[in-house]
Amino acid sequence: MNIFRLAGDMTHLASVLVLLLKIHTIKSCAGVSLKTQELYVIVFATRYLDIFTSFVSIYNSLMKLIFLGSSFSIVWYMRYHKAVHRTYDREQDTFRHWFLMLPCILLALLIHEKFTFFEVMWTFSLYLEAVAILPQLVLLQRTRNIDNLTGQYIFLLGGYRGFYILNWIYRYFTEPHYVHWITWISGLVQTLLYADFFYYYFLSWKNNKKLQLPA
Amino acid sequence: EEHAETKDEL
Repeated sequence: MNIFRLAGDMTHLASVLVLLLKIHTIKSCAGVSLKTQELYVIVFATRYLDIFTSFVSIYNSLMKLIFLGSSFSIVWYMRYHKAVHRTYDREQDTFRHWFLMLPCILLALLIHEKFTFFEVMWTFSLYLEAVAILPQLVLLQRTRNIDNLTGQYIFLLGGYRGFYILNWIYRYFTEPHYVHWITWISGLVQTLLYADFFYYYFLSWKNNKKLQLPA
Repeated sequence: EEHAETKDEL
């Protein structure tokens, strides 16, 4: 464990807590894409298949349970909690996210480190996570004004993988034979997808204006 | 034989 990875995990945890806070306290999921949340459930479900078979550390297992539990409960809230579901704009959140999964599955079957069930599922979860934010970014373009909590959620979610990139650089230079191109490239693509959001988020913060992505 | 390196990252 290094400081970059810890910062990444804490930023990721913060993003999830911000979203849960928004949904649980103000009972609203306005501006939040259910499609992205569903994709994250699949990302964690396929990423943590080994949660009961391989033990790395208490921290590792605890964080896996937190990410699994929070992503499932966010989807549950948005789908089945009456008050929250009412605030979900289904008309705008129309990204066909199941179509995102197909290329990720195919790519995972083609490009992986080892052709085993676990490894292919794990690689699939990496590819899927890289594009999971797309429905949310599309929804952002459509809904003109987004509230601060949603903006913070996306900012933290994008930032965590940025810290992971620093972690991979650190590990590359400090651990011999630590080379994982698949992880690195999908992590880089994932972070780059947030580039324009980060830009407009920074502008809105600098000019102290509401965050608005150009249509 | 080369052990499958356990995934230590989240």
